[in-house]
Amino acid sequence: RFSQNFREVAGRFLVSEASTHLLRHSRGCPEQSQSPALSASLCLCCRRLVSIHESGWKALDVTEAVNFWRQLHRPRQPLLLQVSVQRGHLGPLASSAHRLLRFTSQGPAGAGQGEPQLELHTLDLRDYGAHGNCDPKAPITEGTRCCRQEMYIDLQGLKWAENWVLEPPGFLAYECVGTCQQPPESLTFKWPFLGPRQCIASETTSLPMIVSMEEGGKRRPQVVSLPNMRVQKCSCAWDGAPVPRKLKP
Amino acid sequence: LTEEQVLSSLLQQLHLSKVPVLGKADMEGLVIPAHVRAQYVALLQRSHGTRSRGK
Repeated sequence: RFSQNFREVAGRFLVSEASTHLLRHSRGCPEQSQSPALSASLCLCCRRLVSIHESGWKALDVTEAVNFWRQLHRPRQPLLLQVSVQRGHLGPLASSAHRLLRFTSQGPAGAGQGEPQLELHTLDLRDYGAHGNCDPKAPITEGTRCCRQEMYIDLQGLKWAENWVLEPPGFLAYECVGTCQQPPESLTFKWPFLGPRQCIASETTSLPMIVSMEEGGKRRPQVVSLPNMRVQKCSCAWDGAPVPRKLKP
Repeated sequence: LTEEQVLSSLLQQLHLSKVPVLGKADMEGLVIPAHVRAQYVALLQRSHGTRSRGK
């Protein structure tokens, strides 16, 4: 709504079940869901935990999806946004609880307001982004901009790892420190759902280990990989939402 | 990241509920075979190359 070069996207509900609302630009769009190319670029943008005892708005940051869509070559396929309630792979109890969730309209029933809003804002990440790796020589102060700082975890010094973890003796895990510049009031969402921009670990990588495991009464070395153990990149983001990264269409 | 988080993730990956009780004797004669070390090095190189999306 605030961006000069994007008109506000007005969509209509084309598929409407209790658990799925598909928002699509409805003017003259050919039927896309059969197009294999589109299905190839389907990505999960973000997830929210919803309590079945609450009712209200959830803000979902679709920055990465919009960025990816903008990089597609013209003529580009329309951007499809789908919000759905996870239904698969749940136990009988949880799935019955999930069936209680309903999408609801903004205004009173039948007031014609029942449309989600897509608001596009742009921020110059040179001002509002993170600053890569921290300067090891500079102390971290209140004014330090979000950066990645070295943090070494010495496994050899840990009692529980003794005689069990064979490799590595320790590893650089890094951590994200510092603060993020907040956008001016005029740009921030009026909805009370987005807190301040935070310095988060936006990319992480796994840590392989060799541990001693019992097999057939004997101890054998075994490789195991621990996910999300090392921070690769720190970024400024709202509410932990993924941040845009250079995607190749 | 804390050491407790590392331990919790390790127990989860190995489907263990607690840390095995091991002594020096369990280490005697324990050698890391070449194929296990090769697998470890390959995973290490891959983890430095690929990135997964954090929170």
